Amino acid sequence: DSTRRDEKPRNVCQGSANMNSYEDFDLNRTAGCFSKCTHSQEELCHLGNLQRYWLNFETYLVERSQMDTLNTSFLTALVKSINTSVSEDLYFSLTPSQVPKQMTKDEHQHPDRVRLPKSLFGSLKSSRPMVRLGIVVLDIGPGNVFKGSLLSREDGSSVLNNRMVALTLGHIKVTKLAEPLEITFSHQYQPPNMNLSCEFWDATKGPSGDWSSKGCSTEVGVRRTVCRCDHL
Amino acid sequence: TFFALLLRPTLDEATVKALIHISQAGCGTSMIFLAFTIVLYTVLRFSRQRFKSEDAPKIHVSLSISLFLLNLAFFINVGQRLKGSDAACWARGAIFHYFLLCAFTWMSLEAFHLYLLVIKVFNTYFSHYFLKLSLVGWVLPALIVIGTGIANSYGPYSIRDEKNVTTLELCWFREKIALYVTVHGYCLIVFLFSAAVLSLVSWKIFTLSSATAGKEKGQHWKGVLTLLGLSCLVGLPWGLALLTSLGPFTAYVFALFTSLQGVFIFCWFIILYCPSQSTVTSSSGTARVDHAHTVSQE
Repeated sequence: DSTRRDEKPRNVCQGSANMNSYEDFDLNRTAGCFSKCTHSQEELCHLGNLQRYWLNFETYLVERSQMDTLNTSFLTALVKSINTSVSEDLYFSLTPSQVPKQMTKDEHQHPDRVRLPKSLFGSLKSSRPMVRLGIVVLDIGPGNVFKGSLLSREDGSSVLNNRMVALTLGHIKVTKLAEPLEITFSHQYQPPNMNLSCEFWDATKGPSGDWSSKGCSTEVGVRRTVCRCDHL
Repeated sequence: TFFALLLRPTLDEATVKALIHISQAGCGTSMIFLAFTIVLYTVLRFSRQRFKSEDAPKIHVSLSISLFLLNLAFFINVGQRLKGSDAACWARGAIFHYFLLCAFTWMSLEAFHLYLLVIKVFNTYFSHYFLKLSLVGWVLPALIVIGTGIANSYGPYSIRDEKNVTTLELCWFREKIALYVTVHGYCLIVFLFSAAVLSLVSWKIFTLSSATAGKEKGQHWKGVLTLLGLSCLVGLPWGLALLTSLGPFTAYVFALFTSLQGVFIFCWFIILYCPSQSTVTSSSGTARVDHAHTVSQE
């Protein structure tokens, strides 16, 4: 009885339980932390564990998941086997609340999209004929998860639409691309004093990861911004 | 790899410095003119009977006093930065907050008085009217400051530039939530109330002037100028704070208009109370209603 009294309720936002379980139930419960983990509830959350959970989810998708698509209120995903001998660049739509979809050449001007250059796949041709590509669009909500040093800036810095786009190719480390991959984010008109910066989540930066612009360039437009990065 | 587009609102160092200079010059000028207003009222109160009984000039002067003390607190706070003990910093934050809330409250009381004069007009007599206004104007902010102080929300506050370098440090709020509720929220309520009253007043001014026979050339512009004067009185320029995220231009306009509020109030006071009664009656819609209010109170 005394042991039972001392047992604390399991708090999923501490991220210690079910860290590698990606059943619908676990995904939903862990996604609840995006809104639960706020400045006032900081002590209930372990940002490092939570962030790692979602980073590992990419690997799980391309290596172990049997699903081709996933569509929830907080996450949409597409997993597709790609022939490394593709003769053209590949385009995928990233429309919010829709599962990413491969686009034909005529649909290249889709407002939110990703372009993967054919040279990216060409470099893998010699080692494997096919490769699994995972594309995830994740809504990280208004809380503290995946905000990194933005939280300490106190100047209203934010992640555009709280939306992150994850790209995974097999379980391959893709760096120093000759031709960068391209992600286009559409947005409302931004005031002139708003600085827009394309960044990726660097898990090795800071105590529990942080945003970094290394290897990425930003081409700011009035209603859409193009991000080019030389790595995955 | 997760990618995202990060947004960061920025003010470069040069803009921050320019805004600080504008604020300091504007607040300094305001303080001088607010002091003129207070002295002028004191002189007029001893020399003219109407200043003892009329409430409108008393409210203008109360607003002037609160703005004068707010500017003084601003100068001390910005000048001292984070010097002194934690307790001194706490006190400076609390005093600055108190006079800011007093100024906001008196602006809303100006709007309330304007509502009684122009919109309600009849049955506007309240016993000990100015005493009740004073209680709201000086005691309500004190209660909020005491509550905020008990929650230990005052402390060092940093303003950073685009390179995350601190450009200004002062004793203000260390708790963001308290700042949003007791400053931003309070300011928003005052702004919305003042804007609503001013909209009704402008409707009255323009419908009245078009309904009366005196469709003189320039009447329209007099109405516009009256509204501009009233806008400063009820603190409408503070609403520009909502637009400062649109870019540095609106930040400059905000700094200029809010810091010069004392100058505008002085001009308003002079136009209303210094010329002869007949000139005012024929040239200002507000002065006409002012007169009507005095009669209704009697």
